[in-house]
Amino acid sequence: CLYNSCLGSCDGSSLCDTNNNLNNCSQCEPITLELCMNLPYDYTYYPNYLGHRTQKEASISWESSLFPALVQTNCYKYLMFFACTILVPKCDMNTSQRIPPCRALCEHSKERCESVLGIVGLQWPEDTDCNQFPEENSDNQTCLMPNEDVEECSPSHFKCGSGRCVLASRRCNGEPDCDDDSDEENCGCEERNLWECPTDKQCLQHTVICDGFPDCSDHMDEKNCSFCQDDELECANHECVSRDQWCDGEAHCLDSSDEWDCVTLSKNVDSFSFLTVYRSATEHLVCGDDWQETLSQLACKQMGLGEPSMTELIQEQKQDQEWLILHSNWRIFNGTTLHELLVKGPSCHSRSKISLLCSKQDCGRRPAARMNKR
Amino acid sequence: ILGGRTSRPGRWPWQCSLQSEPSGHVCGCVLIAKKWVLTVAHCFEGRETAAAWKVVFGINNLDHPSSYMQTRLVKTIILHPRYSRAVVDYDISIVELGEDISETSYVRPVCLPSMLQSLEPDTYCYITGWGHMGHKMPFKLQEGEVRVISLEQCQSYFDMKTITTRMICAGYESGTVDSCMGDSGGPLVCEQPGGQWTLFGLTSWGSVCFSKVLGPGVYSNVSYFVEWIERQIYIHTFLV
Repeated sequence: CLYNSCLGSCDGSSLCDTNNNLNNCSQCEPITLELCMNLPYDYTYYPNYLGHRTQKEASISWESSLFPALVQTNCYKYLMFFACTILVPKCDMNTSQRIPPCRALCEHSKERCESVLGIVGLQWPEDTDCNQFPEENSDNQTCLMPNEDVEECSPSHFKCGSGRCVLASRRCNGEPDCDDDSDEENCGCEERNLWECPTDKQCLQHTVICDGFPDCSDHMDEKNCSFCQDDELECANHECVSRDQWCDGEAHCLDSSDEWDCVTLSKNVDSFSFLTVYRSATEHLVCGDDWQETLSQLACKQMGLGEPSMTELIQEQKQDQEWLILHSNWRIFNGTTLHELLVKGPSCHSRSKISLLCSKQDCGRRPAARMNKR
Repeated sequence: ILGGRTSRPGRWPWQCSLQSEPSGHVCGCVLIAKKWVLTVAHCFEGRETAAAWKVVFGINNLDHPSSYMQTRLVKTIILHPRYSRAVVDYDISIVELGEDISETSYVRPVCLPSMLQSLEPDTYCYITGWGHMGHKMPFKLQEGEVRVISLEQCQSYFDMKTITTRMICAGYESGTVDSCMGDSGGPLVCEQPGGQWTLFGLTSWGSVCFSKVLGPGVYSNVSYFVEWIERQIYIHTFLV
């Protein structure tokens, strides 16, 4: 920029504002540091007073863990406010300048809390020399002082009935942390506006209910999320697709869940593993007529396994067996799944099903690290 | 890796370096199949286009390309849909390579655990990477042995974060051996009976590791994501 140092180049990422020219390099950026999201201002300026160049760096800094823990000791009412004025300094939108805390705010924080740190063998953060900050109202330099509606606790804290702040991770953790034990009261899921798993009583945010990812041990958070017709089946993301489309080789659910685990090896009593396809959500045996070794390779690969180690055709005794047989033109299909090459067949001439053994993918070995005899 | 030691060529043939211009090495990664690599989602923050990345295998010294080195472009980046930047949860991503690697003694995949395989506390495993060593960035791959600790004990080190079942903690109270910036996405592997190595964790986050190191490192719990990983690979291989 012509008049003041600008943020680093945008690395060509689309995040750059297209009309970012040399003159209007704004220094102010919205506060994203979770710890300081309840300040009486919304824009900050980097680098901050601790030398962090970005809010990401500030979020993993030593100070961003130290101050919230120190706030729990109640050493100074406005410590969290002071910490945020140096972690995410206020930015004046008109001048794009950062506005410092007043020296008195810094000195009060340090006087009351430095000794507490000393007890646990820690030091007050080096970069916070209070002399760098202006006196309140000194030659009309503006600086920040807390007013009565400043929040003493950060969004990462729980405010005790007594007014103290304890870390949110300690809320309802089974151990009283507040001096009045209020952090262990009203710990039911509903009281905290959370959803309760029926079996393991886990509390979940409402946003994860019916989102396609089970969180309760019994997956109840993903049950009763949609109401499909009788001839339909529910996808993992709770869409409904026709039963006929299940495991037909083409994804009909947006999350492809109608095509998951379609080809498996089902064990039977004498530990043969038979190739099974879950067409239309019904288990089908695969007929051995015209079977080729390349099809065994495709089946093993599709199941994420290694090469086929054994393929056998075994007579099926049951009469009313539902079969899948090879499509007459299966050879012209390429780059597809095994079950796409199969169609429901009226009968299987040889009445033989396919017993398949696949080796495991070789992994986790390091031949070069061998001990070489000397 | 803090408190580790320089590794030797071939000791960790699944370790890879995720690179992007102009930075060069950005994160670690792990080979799990000829065309598939695992790393963590936070490595792609702000740079999620596949064309911006390449993956380097079979090297020990970042600065000296070895004869065993293989480089592949990135075809697809699949971030976990629940990855949360704010709390670094579900921090995992799958990377599809432009083409298969050639398996050699110096470039080989690691085993994935089964969904039910979990790590017991006090198990000793290895972490590797080209990340910060506390006082400098190394050229040679570093390795360190860490001890798995329970989630409850781990939570006590990290007041400001919630340790979830998607995470594994490993290291030491004093932080003597730990992962650090630049190791993210690299492996936490444990040797199984029979000598096979299995991937249980991906380096994800921890306390500041340049100074005042405290507490263990936190790793994405691969066992938790195995079904998701296998399904994504199936979808992108057979259902494209």
